[in-house]
Amino acid sequence: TVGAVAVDCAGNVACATSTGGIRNKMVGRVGDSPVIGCGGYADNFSGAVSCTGHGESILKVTLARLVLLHIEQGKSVAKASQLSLQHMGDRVQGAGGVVVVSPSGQWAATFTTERMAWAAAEHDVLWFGINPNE
Amino acid sequence: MPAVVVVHGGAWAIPDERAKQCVDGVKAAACQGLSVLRGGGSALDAVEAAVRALEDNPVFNAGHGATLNIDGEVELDAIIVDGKTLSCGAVSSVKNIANPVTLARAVMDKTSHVMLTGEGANLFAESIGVSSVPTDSLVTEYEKREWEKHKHYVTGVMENFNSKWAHD
Repeated sequence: TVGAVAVDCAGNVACATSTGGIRNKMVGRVGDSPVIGCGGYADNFSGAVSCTGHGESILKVTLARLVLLHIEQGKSVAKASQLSLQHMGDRVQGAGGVVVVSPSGQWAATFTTERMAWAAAEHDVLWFGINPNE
Repeated sequence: MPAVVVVHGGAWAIPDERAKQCVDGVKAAACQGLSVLRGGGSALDAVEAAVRALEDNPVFNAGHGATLNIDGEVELDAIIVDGKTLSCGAVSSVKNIANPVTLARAVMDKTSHVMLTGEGANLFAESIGVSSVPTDSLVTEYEKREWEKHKHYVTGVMENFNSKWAHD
């Protein structure tokens, strides 16, 4: 799965997610990626999220919308991401990752799997990582 | 207001031999998205461009690096959401489309619906001039080898679900 979130100079946010699914999946199986609020969501009120990980778990906790709910309740984008992924692990034993951006330009790349390749571009700075806590 | 693009290339147990390719790919995609913003594009344009770059990179499980289902076919899913208007477009189980994210955006821009699936999504693609591509062009030799290996596993996909090796 791949995904992106962005905020433009007008404070508008957007997200996109795309996937080939899971290897050897049943014909017709659809995971979280194309489901609104699960594989991705964006709202200028709170931010934009793109998700990756175990699709059925992400669907069960509506992960993208859950991250934005925490932001709406006052959490930072990083804390909202951590809490949401922790909730998914606790409730349905699923692992995954998210990239998040707020309308003010705060961003986070958080995951509970072994690795997730991510990159963030802002101004003239490119941030990137693949291992936890990079 | 700062313009920012953040991308991911999938969360899983990425093996060491693929790590550099994955990092290089997400860096290039993030830069692609930011260049769209710098050129006056919207956040929506930027995420589409960034995800297209990732779909075109066979290192990632999307577009040209897609996994195969149990029948050895490609079935792709994608979504795009505009935070300004809450407009959304999505496709699921679409076959042999190189850039499903752009097809998802077309669903958003050209129809009154949110999601098209399967044969309907492919028919819509054809109707707006998005041509399908051969399965072989979307599947890498690495994926063919992995698919062959995993289809002989005693455990099926359901048993592997939620393991570090098997997820989207």
